[in-house]
Amino acid sequence: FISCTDVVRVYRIGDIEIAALRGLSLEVDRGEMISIMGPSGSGKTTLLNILGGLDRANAGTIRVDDVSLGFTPVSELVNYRRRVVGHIFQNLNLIHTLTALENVELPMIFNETDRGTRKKRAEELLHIVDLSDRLQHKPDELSGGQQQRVAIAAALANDPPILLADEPTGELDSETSRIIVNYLLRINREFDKTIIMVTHNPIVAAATRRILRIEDGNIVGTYTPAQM
Amino acid sequence: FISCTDVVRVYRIGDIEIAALRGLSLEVDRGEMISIMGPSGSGKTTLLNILGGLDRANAGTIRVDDVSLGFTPVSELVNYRRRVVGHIFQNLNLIHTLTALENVELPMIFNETDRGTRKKRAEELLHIVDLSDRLQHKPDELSGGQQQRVAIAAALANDPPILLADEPTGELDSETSRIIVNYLLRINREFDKTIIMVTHNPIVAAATRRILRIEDGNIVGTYTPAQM
Ligand SMILES: Nc1ncnc2c1ncn2[C@@H]1O[C@H](COP(=O)(O)OP(=O)(O)OP(=O)(O)O)[C@@H](O)[C@H]1O
Ligand SMILES: Nc1ncnc2c1ncn2[C@@H]1O[C@H](COP(=O)(O)OP(=O)(O)OP(=O)(O)O)[C@@H](O)[C@H]1O
Ligand SMILES: [Mg+2]
Ligand SMILES: [Mg+2]
Repeated sequence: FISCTDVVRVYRIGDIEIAALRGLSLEVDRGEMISIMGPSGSGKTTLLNILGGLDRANAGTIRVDDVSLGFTPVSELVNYRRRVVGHIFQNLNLIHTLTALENVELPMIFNETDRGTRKKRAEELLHIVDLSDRLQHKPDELSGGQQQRVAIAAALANDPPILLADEPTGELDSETSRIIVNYLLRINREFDKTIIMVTHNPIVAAATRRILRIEDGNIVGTYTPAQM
Repeated sequence: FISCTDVVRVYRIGDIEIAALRGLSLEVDRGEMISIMGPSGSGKTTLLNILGGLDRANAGTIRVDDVSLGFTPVSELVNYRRRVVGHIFQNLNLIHTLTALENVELPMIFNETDRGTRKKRAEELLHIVDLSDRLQHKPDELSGGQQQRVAIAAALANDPPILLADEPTGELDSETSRIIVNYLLRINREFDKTIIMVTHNPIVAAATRRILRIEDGNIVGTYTPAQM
């Protein structure tokens, strides 16, 4: 369903080259939920950005369902990002001039969802992440963990078949982390969502059936929860 | 050394009041390193922002050494922030137009440190956080964890006697977290720094001798590492 073969991503800054991905290969089946762990700077966000259609690899092939990401025109990438993949960003990417509710509505506005449907859906998602009493608050009026939960709700707004979650529990206490991970597990099982989650927390990773280890831009190992 | 007595902080947004701190009291001795844990939205960042001279309480008394923070004129708060306290922010607060090196130099520029001294110190601190090979990179050219480490180095630039660390390892893998926490423990012991660290990670908290639990804007318990 998701297939990466020998993916390379090199960033160039002046004369310096940083090889973030060095011929990375992985496969994820439809309806699977996996975790990726690895040291800081090992290429996790880079990988998720490419899978999310926000960046392009320098070499290698990436297929998501019937979309070959390296060959897709920019106009079709926009459609891919709206309908196929939801992305919980490590740096949250909330719009600071919009309220929590408006941040969750925004992806649906781009998707041309009607007003009543999107407001109801946004309220529903913010309820799931326990922020029903903060709908009209802007990001600067929320704690770090509350902001992260708005970002999670926003990523789910268009009910995407694939979810890329880049450290979705980094700012959250254990109990709230558990609620979020349980929610992701539920939508994986009940709605057949494909979920790739990056995490530094082995307890969170152990909730998934397969954990990949990335180091220096390559997958170096696969683990089961028991091995965590 | 640090004393909070019945500290209240209420945020008002239109007609709504959010009571972030509800009569919180705590004491920290000079040279002590403590942790604070608590659920998302429980008041941890609010407390650190007040102790860091970035916000004011609505009621209560806060003394840090001989400075009474509620009565300090703004001009003296600026001096307090430059010389007395270093702050590792939860949202990092890096300047995106500056390189890693310049971000660490900036607090020293405000402190009027001479150029040669500050460049050397900045390089030294970025070496400690294992970023010697990334001095000229801007935050957008660094991973999430690399950015966090720049923020840590910046907080230490003026060698403050007090360090407020708001989730300093949230973006870091276990090994890098361990390096950072060991470094903080070392400066606490060798240089008598007073450190207050907020963390969601019980392993990180257990590195300190005293762990405070905060819930709904109050300290509700004190623990030892053994109890973690
Ligand atoms: N500028 C603000 N305006 C309004 N409310 C605020 C503001 N800053 C914080 N709050 C609210 O005050 C409460 C405490 O926030 P605080 O940031 O101190 O929590 P926290 O314990 O650091 O949480 P987290 O673990 O999520 O970072 C929260 O309900 C938050 O939404
Ligand atoms: N825009 C960019 N320009 C230059 N280098 C970059 C850029 N983005 C990432 N890098 C570099 O590529 C490498 C991989 O970065 P990436 O963000 O994928 O790491 P990561 O595994 O997500 O790390 P973390 O756990 O710290 O978030 C790092 O060395 C990083 O500094
Ligand atoms: Mg990352
Ligand atoms: Mg906080």
